[in-house]
Amino acid sequence: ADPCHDEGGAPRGCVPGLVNAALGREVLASSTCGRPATRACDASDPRRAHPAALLTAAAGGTAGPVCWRSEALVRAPLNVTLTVPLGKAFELVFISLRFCSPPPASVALLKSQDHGRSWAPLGFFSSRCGMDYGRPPLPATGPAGPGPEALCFPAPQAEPDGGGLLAFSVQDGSPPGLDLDSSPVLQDWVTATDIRVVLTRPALLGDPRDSEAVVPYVYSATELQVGGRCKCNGHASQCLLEAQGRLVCDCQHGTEGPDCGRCKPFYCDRPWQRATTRDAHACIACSCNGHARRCRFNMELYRLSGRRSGGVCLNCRHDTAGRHCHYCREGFYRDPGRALSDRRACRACDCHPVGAAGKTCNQTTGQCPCKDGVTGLTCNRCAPGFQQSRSPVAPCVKTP
Amino acid sequence: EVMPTLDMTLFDWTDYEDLKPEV
Repeated sequence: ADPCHDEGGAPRGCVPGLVNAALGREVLASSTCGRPATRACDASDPRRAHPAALLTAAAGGTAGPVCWRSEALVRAPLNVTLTVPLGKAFELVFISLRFCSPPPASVALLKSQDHGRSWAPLGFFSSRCGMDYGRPPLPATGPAGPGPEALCFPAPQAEPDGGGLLAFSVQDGSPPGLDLDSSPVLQDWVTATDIRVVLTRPALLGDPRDSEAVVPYVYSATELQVGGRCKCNGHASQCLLEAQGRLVCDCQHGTEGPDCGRCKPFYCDRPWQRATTRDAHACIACSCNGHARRCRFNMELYRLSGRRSGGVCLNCRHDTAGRHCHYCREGFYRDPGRALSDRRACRACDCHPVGAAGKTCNQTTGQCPCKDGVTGLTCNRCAPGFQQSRSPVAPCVKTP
Repeated sequence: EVMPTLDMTLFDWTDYEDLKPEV
């Protein structure tokens, strides 16, 4: 079964499956233990190393450590950043991170939509939202405004095993009732190319005002999961790895681009649109009767057509012309015995250089304009009652 | 009656050299 087409072959909206977009991805940690080596952590010894790669490694990969660890933090700044480039745009569903040590008292989740050039908050987790992030704690009613916003949730709780779980549903920051299909604001909210986790404040094991009492803190975590769907705007059911190692959508419906975010060059009879569950909004090939390889979109024609067709064929070949290469160019006429799509659908007028008054024939009948007394489709004979003269200006004169 | 096609060799181009088609 083809998720992007129905049984009759008609296009329908389709989306890739839900995956852990972080699985196997590189993680950039601002702090990792083991350089220089300590008794507990040695970056050069696989049995005692705690690299950031463990955050996104497949479960059960090695017999060694399973948790990433930061360096021991004693004084400010106590924040550590974990950045995961996802490789392309994803539509996020959830983010989770399992802590191997007591979970931090404050964590910020950020996203980038431009491969790390700019960042925007997705959510905050803190026992003191106002002090750490300048935000009120989670209001019972959810976002105050009409659109999604980064809210401050309670910090993750310590569990009996000494760890804890940070779990964030991306739609938690969104007002109820917004639908991904119909809300561009929500589509923007869930879209990310990179995820950043900022471990802002540790759960200090001591009184920070008393330097003697402060115990060095180590952030430690594993299983960073970024649940989401490869973003293909409803025009692909899977993403594929290119030869260069880039992840791209397997675009259908006449679309192209890493996110199927534009129409293919010849598929511009109407503007690109994201597919919905009700309408695939497929890009449609221009109608050029097989005589052109390129076309462009004209919004004015599209409006005038009742938003049905706006494609204009470019460089019509085979002596055709017109917006759809649907008639013959000047000096040619339609051969009624051939289909419009036939490479030889247009025949040269072939008007006689002396008998015809011009070189352009009737585009439908092929009749050339004849001088007085001349007849024939190409004006190559004298009409009955006329005979050929010696003058090329009046090639046929009345028979005396 | 089908008239014969125009015979280009019969035309006198003396005064119309500029109109003479290239052969």
